[in-house]
Amino acid sequence: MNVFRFAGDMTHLISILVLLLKIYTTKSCSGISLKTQELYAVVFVTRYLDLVTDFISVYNTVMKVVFISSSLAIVWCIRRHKVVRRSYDKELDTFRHWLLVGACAVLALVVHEKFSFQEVCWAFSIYLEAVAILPQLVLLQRSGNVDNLTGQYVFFLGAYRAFYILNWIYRYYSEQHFTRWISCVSGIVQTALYADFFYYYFISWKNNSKLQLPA
Amino acid sequence: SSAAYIKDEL
Repeated sequence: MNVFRFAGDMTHLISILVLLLKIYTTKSCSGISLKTQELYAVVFVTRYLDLVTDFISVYNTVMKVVFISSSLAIVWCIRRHKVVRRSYDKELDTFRHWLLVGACAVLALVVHEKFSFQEVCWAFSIYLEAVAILPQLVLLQRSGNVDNLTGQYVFFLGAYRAFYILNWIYRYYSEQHFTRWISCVSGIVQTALYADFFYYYFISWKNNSKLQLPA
Repeated sequence: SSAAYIKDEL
């Protein structure tokens, strides 16, 4: 564990806490893409298949349980909670996210570390996480102004993988034979997808104005 | 195929 990876994990945890805070305090999921949340639930379930078979550390196990349970709880809230579900922007959240699932599944079958069920699922989850934010970014562009908590949620979610890139660079220089091309390339693509959001988020912060993404 | 590395990252 290094400071970059710990900062990344904490930033990721903060993004989830901000989203839970928004849904719990406002009892609303307006501006939140259910499709992105479903993709994240798939990402965590397919990535943490080793939750019960390989024990890395208490921290690792606890964080995996937190990520899986929070992503499933958020999907349940938006789909089933009698108050929250009413504010879901169903007509705006129309990204065909199952196409992303299909494309990542094909890519994982072709490019993986080892051809085993667990490794292919792991590669699939890495690829899917890189594109999972797309439905959310599309929804933000369509829904015009973005409420503060939703903007902060997306900001921390994008920032966490940037810390992971620093972690991979650090590990590359500090450990022999450390190469994780699948994670690195996918992580760079993932962070790049946030580039325009980060730009408009910075502008809104600098001008102290509402976050507006151009349609 | 090469042994896949331990997935110690989240």
